[in-house]
Amino acid sequence: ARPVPTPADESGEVVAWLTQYGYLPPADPVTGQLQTWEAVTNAIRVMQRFAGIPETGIPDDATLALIRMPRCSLPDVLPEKLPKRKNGRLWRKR
Amino acid sequence: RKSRGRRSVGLAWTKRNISWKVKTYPREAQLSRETIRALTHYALKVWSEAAPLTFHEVGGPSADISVEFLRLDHQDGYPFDGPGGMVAHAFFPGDPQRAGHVHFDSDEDWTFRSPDDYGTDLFAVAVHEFGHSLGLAHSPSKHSIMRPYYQGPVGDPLQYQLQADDHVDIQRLYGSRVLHSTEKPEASSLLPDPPSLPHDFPALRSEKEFPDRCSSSIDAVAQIRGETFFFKGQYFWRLTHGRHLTSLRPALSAAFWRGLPRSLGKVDAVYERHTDHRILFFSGPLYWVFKDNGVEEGFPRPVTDFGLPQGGVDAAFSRPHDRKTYFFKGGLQWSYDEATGRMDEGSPTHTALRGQLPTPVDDMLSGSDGEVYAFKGRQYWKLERHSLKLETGYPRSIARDWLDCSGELYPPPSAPT
Repeated sequence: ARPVPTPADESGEVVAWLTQYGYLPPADPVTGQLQTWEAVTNAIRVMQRFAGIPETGIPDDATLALIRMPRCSLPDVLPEKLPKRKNGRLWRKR
Repeated sequence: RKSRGRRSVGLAWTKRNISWKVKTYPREAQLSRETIRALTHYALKVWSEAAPLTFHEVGGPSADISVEFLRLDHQDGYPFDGPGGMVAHAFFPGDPQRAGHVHFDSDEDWTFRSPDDYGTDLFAVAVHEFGHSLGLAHSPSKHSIMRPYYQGPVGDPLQYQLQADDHVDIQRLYGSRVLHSTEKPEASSLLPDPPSLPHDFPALRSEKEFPDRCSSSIDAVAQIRGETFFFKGQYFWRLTHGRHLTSLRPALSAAFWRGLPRSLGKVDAVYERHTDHRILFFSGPLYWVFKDNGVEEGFPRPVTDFGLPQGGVDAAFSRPHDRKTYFFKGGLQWSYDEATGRMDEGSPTHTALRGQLPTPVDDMLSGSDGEVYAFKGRQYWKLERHSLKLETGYPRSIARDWLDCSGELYPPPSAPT
């Protein structure tokens, strides 16, 4: 089953948060907003696994609660540990 | 085991003796500066108890680990966002420009021993951030202090110990701490024990005991072996030749100068006698003579030995170039010839300071190149070395110019001293 899309206002917050803490790469100035929801879903899963909450792949209440928790500003996934590309689709070479 | 391997970023300090300093403090804080420094000390100690690291506080401008309280965008790529959200960050040892920088959001309600929902526990966050400063990344373990989410207070700073995972991770970077029988304690012999944290939040026992160098007047100042010592109550601050404070925290005078009574409330004057480099302490009707930091036999003795009044002196300073020591009491001044061991004829006279400075002065100091300073309250004046006439541009702040208080001084300088 495909995950249920999140409301637009929350999805922006979630994507920004995932990017800030290293789960998604920074938006490419060329591709702009072309982050696919598959990438976002995977990033959410990684984030949920790291946080020790159920891996639903959607920004459920537990995920949103974590996103709004006070925290350290450093990323959880350090830049050098991000995958360079994924299936040739998400992080294409310039 | 695999997850543990991800925890460190693979870079560590090459040195094991690491200096630290709290560079700036929150503007409107519930916690005093002393509390913040004490919590910093204990947060670092958590790591040094697990790994062969020692941390020491320094007063100079540079430190390996520098702690700052900053707000909003502070130009490091990690802007703060007001209360909540991002509360702190620290840079890894491998960061060429920013290694050792630890930033706390000044807009948080930083607390200590306070209920969970009342604010953000500074000690818990500090232990986490110092983990980054030492090379640890975030951990997925719910019990790790390196979990990225703030999870509330972690308990008593004096009792707190790292969880097993954190213990292993820091030891992967620095090895384990092995105490040899010959190993000396980490603290410098000059420093008193770190301030202890009592349970009666928010008061700290240390705050009651230790004078605050940024707001205190001083009792006496002396130049000894080229270093400058500021005395207040039972404590002193020490400045090296380059006028760098050896520690922001004052040391107990009686612990360093062995033989000075611990019950001594304060000293009136201290100077190094240039004829034999003995160090003389004056307090009320008595004086002590020290060879290095041990008292000579037969002391204390009455100050009347010098021909001084029984009640003691306000200030004293010794000048190598004329081998004289000048004593001050109220509006009077005595000139003592160290070579002959006698008071100069005509002493006492009305002090040359009369009309120039508020009297009595707290103390006077003859600097290494002959300059003379007078200290009163929280201010000091520079005097022309021969005539003792005031130089222009004074008074200036003792705290700012000597005691490394760069921030806003309190009470404000306009307040009566």
